[in-house]
Amino acid sequence: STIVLVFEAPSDFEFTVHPSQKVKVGQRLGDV
Amino acid sequence: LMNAWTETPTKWYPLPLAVGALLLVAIQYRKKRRAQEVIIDEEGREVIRLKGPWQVHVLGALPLRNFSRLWGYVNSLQLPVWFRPYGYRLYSFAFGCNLDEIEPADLRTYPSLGDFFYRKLKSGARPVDNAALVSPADGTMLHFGKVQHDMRVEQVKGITYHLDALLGVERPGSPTSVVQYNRDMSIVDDQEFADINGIEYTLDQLIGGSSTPNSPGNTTPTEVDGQRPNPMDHAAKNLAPQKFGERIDASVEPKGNLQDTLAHDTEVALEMGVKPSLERRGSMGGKNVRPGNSLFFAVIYLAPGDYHRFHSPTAWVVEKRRHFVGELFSVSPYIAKRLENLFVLNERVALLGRWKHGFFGMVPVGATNVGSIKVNFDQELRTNVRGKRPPPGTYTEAVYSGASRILQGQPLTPAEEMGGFCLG
Repeated sequence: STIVLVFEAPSDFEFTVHPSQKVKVGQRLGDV
Repeated sequence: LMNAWTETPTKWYPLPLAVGALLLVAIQYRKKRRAQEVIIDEEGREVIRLKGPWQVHVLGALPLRNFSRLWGYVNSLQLPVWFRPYGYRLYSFAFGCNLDEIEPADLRTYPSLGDFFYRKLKSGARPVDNAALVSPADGTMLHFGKVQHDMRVEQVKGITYHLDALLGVERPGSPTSVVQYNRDMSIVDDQEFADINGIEYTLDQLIGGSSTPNSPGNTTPTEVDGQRPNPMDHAAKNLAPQKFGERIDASVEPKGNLQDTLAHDTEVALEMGVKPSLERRGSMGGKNVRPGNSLFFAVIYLAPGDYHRFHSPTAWVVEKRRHFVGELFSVSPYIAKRLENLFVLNERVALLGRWKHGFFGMVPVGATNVGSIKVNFDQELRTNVRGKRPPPGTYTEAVYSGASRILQGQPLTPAEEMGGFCLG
């Protein structure tokens, strides 16, 4: 199964993860 | 033969110009034909079809939805109590589950593999970061980035699909356009069309405005036992049973008493940094983003051993859900790299709403082994069910305006449990 997030954010929004990284619920994905 | 192979002299000579030209024409023709494989419907939208190498077409020929339901049935069978700890430990060893964090910890209490698969985590097992966006699930980040200007989202590097196809297209205009949409898709017959029109709903009423339906004898719902009245109950009753392409008001499970609910809603409103009278722009697909904003996407893959409930990735309000009944291909990275339009072919539930920066959408996508998607606050939702399949791209829409009067949707705090994926 997969979850796709699509969202509007300020253009300077930055993801703090990298592709193929394992993530857990509540872990930071990105911030403005 | 050996002599001929070894002793025949190789004689090179130039091809005539015409042959080279023909070759170029053939290559161009092939390219053009491939480009034309993107079929556009009468409204200018891409028609989603199965595209990919031969393995993908073999998969497409299999009855994956039936497999999925059979898989679900098999895994719902109760296992002998003595076998459960051994069986679940073996499964955990094979798929890398961490048994130290599950609740309840006693493996004998999970009657079937399906129940174990949908296990809960101990309170505090997942600390929540204070970031704008947190992970909604345990899994692997497959891909993320910015949605390009032509509204195409990257599935994997080099393979894209259209945002409209993923989230559904919002038809502009009047209530007629909503019903007309159904008629165009040949899903709702004339009688049902008349029934819907006979109630004389306006679009605002139908998608969650504040006024009540305009039908004779209608009464305004009143508050009973702390449960918030749903002004669209009447609409929901008249539109039942659900038909594909219809828009109904979902019945939302109340969260405790009214005081708790208000406290919860206020918490979300404060997290979102807004007053209860929310600005309602930018919540319908995010095409009109605010100045200085962009659209972003992120794809998280949940492997079979991962915890399979999903949580809210931020403080937001879910205004509606769109249920797309589709295929149930595997969504493993192997298939995602090969099957174009995978996420818009598969059965999925698009939860659309808004957060402090504008539009926010979360789309749980089903797969062969996990075809059932649950949303805790939506008791109407039924996924991976038998029956006639609607045309690709159509969806059933439900609005959650009755869930919170102050926020006009289902408010969610960061990391609040929203639902999950079940086997089959």
